[in-house]
Amino acid sequence: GRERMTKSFESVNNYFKEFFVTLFDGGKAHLKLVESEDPLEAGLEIMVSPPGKKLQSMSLLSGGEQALAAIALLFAVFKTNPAPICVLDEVDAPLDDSNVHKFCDLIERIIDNLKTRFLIITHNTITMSRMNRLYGVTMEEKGVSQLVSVDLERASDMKEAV
Amino acid sequence: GRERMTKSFESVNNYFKEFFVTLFDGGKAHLKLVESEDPLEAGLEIMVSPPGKKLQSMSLLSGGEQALAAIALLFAVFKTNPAPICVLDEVDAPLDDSNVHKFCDLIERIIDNLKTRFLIITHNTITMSRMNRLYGVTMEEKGVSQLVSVDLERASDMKEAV
Amino acid sequence: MDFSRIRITGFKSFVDPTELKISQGTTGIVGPNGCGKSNIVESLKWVMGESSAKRIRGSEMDDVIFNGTDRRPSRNLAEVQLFLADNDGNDEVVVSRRIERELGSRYLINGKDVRARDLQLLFADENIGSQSTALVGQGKIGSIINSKPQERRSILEEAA
Amino acid sequence: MDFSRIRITGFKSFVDPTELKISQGTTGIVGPNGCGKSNIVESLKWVMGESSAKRIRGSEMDDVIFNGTDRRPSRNLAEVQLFLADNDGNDEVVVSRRIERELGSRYLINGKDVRARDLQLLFADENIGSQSTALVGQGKIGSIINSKPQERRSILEEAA
Ligand SMILES: Nc1ncnc2c1ncn2[C@@H]1O[C@H](COP(=O)(O)OP(=O)(O)OP(=O)(O)O)[C@@H](O)[C@H]1O
Ligand SMILES: Nc1ncnc2c1ncn2[C@@H]1O[C@H](COP(=O)(O)OP(=O)(O)OP(=O)(O)O)[C@@H](O)[C@H]1O
Ligand SMILES: [Mg+2]
Ligand SMILES: [Mg+2]
Repeated sequence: GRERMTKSFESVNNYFKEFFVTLFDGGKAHLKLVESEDPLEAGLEIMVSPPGKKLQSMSLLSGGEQALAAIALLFAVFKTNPAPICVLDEVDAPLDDSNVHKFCDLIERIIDNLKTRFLIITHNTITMSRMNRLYGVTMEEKGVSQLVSVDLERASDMKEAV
Repeated sequence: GRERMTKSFESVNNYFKEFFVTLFDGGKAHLKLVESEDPLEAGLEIMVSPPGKKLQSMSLLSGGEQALAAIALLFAVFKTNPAPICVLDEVDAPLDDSNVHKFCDLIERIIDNLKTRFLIITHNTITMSRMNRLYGVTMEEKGVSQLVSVDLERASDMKEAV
Repeated sequence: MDFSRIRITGFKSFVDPTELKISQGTTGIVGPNGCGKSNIVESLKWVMGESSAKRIRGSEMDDVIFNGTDRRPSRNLAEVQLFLADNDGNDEVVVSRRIERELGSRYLINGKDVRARDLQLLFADENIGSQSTALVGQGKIGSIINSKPQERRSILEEAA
Repeated sequence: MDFSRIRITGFKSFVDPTELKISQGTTGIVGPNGCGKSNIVESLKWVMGESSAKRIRGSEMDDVIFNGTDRRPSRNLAEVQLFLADNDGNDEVVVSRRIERELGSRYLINGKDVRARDLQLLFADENIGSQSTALVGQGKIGSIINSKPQERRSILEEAA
């Protein structure tokens, strides 16, 4: 119990450190168990220093920086214990264009040696352009959803459609 | 005290109903005082039915629909008691393109008979294109912010810059 | 086992039978606000045995059943089917959850009634479940950022 | 009175003196994640007399002072000045707030020291304040959506 949690924490922490540096193009970060000596009781604190900035708790970062750090954490947990499917609902919303590209790069790297199938819900045209395929959800009839296959070139029309 | 709160609530409720219909292109919504008969004690509930859908509490709406309803509420409060300045920090983040246009339309309508100056922080290129002017914030030197004036045509480069 | 496709009928805004193919690599899902994208995510959690209506934006589990529009009457039945394939791509297992208004949920594996627990265990063997960190809902990033250290540790418990 | 411009020095990432002109109509502020946009919003709240460091992402008020980078030492002084103009566009009032590390904040109106309360009252007369609904911070929409009815009523109190 306790030992498995500790091993698991170390694996998540290592992936988190690695993914943070990948997404932020530098800087340092680590996870910290707080409020208790017992790994089964402790809380999880996230310590980050983006490139060129001081080490601080997550709460001092910008909205987009916080989202990016949270993404690094989610992927670190995922990589520690991979699942056959991964679904991401609009996690790219607060990211600027350059960070959206890094987010997509990281997904491609993670997929590389896992059989996981990803479903990625997004409003972001950059993310859309980097998917292997696209489905559109429409409500031609009010209140009734339908699924349609979308041509990657038609992606921008899809997003505009009401 | 109590009477002023009641008058104020009615004004906010009326503007909210109006702005909701404008942003959603139909549907109905209203505010409801709950948990107490006393307007100085009651909580604020938001009842909405988007066009073609049933009346429901805010929690059943989609992420973007919730944001749009919250925007209608914020503007209703603002119109009830206008301020000389209004600052909006990335409120358009969860909106699709068509809703971003409606959001910008509403701002223009509100500005129309008020002297309020708006500062609107955004990552959205549609919002950027509809502003009277743009300033860019950069960190050419890591950790040090600088302000630059941005050409409306250069807006897309600004957004991409790291 | 690979997740091969999901079929949704009567679940929230997907009143008509809808099938989403889950292929290798990355599949993007796009569309305007309120069109039903997050409902797809929730249908997946639900068929994996989600036990809390609140976690899928309902006040009671009947809230997942299509509740009608101006032009269509509400339904009394919702069903989500998940098809799991073996390594050759054959649909070996069909997991199904059905709910009937006021009568609760039924769970089926290859057409045979099972308990909710059996269905949750099947997914646990595949290293996934309705509360898995691999299913990142629309508010999840915000809640990780805003939660206290004690609340955040649930993410770690997923990994262990 | 119109808000005409804001000058920021040593406040968070704005270590060098920076001036933002606040013109009529809509002014968009853009830039990459972490470049300082929300810091501008917070500098405005702060100069209007924000009393809680937590509400501007700090644990204590000294956290608003530029705390250094690899290449620049931290500072001990931060100042934000807000220029209010009369109807002819002349800067009639300069409101200023300064903080010195470990020595707390000073508040000035047209160069004369005043109490925090006087500064807050000046803004209240202009129908604005650090907690005004008109200043919509980056997490505000999410918190309106997720808050309980009792928490949400604070928005109404703003309008009254
Ligand atoms: N039981 C139900 N019956 C019919 N419609 C429902 C039901 N439950 C939810 N809905 C509708 O589904 C819609 C929400 O869909 P969903 O949350 O999937 O949107 P979305 O595509 O994720 O949008 P966004 O981009 O804003 O996140 C709401 O408009 C809601 O009215
Ligand atoms: N006292 C301080 N001294 C120096 N830098 C600081 C200080 N406080 C905050 N910062 C830095 O300011 C940055 C945050 O800026 P801000 O929140 O304004 O970004 P933003 O432009 O709003 O980004 P986003 O688009 O992600 O919301 C952080 O990287 C943080 O390190
Ligand atoms: Mg959604
Ligand atoms: Mg910000």
